[in-house]
Amino acid sequence: STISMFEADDPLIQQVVSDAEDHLLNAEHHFAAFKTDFGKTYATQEEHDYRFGVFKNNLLRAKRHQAIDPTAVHGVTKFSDLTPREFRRQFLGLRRLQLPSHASKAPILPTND
Amino acid sequence: LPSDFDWRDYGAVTNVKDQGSCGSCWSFSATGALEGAHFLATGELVSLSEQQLVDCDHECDPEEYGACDSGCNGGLMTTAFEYTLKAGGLEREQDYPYTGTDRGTCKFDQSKVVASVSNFSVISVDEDQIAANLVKNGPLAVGINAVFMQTYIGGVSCPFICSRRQDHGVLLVGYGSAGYAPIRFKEKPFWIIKNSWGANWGENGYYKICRGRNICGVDSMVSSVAALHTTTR
Repeated sequence: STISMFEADDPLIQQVVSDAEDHLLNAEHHFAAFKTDFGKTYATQEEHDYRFGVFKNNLLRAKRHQAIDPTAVHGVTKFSDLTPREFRRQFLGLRRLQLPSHASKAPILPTND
Repeated sequence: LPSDFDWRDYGAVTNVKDQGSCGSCWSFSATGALEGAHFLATGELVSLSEQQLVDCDHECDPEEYGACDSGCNGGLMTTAFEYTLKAGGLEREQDYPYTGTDRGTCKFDQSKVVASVSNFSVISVDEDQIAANLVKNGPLAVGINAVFMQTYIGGVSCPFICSRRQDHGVLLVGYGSAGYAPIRFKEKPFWIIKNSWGANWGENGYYKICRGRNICGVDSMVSSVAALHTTTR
């Protein structure tokens, strides 16, 4: 409603408005499918609402990843109701490499033929 | 070097596993590498115990005070190999099954060891050397930045920008010469990565990431392990 007639004719503005509407309209549908596909349940309505908010943010993140990484397919995964921090804490666990000087280095192998 | 190579085609890779909500990726990466090395040494593919590493491996990096393998709080594949070398080896998955927690005590039984490490080494940041070591020595333990993996569904991941700070341990099992990259109008070579988030993630549990410029740090932390030729029970 704040977009002037002039702006509304702009294809870029229309695209942004359309994307935002699509996102809001489809998020609930995607979240319902996500819960079914991955067997997700939440103990309280508050938890459910919070996870839905996280899920919506992750839809946008997947869209950003798709733009930055166009040769892969990005979208809803079983981690879509986790914040990036939760994802890192629960599923990643590699200590930072301090290349040990006592570890032997692999000999250089021939790579021709 | 062959233009395409995949250790799955030779039976050197066990089924995709699931680490659950536990930061034990390092242990899956380490067992995957030793499973492959044991296969090369003996011709037998055995699923090895990550839980043994989670419960019993508290090996520390001698160069950094307090940097120790620490169950669900993280670890490092090279220190896991060091532990395995000192402990005498790893038990079978079925003898010491995965629980997804690190609250248990160590229940390692040396009489049940089925795979042992003879030595391990780190590989230089050189894609040809990585490929050569992969083909010669079996699947390799690698570190990677996993930021794009949270939303990954399939295809060849080749982000324009990605941090090289590794935070996830995975297993390099092969490579391909031509993953189609339509937006760049050319075929792109890629690595084939086995992950430990179950078969319902990515491409049946696998991730493809493009080769060529150390994307997401995939070439920076690569280690190879060799297994002793042991006889099993």
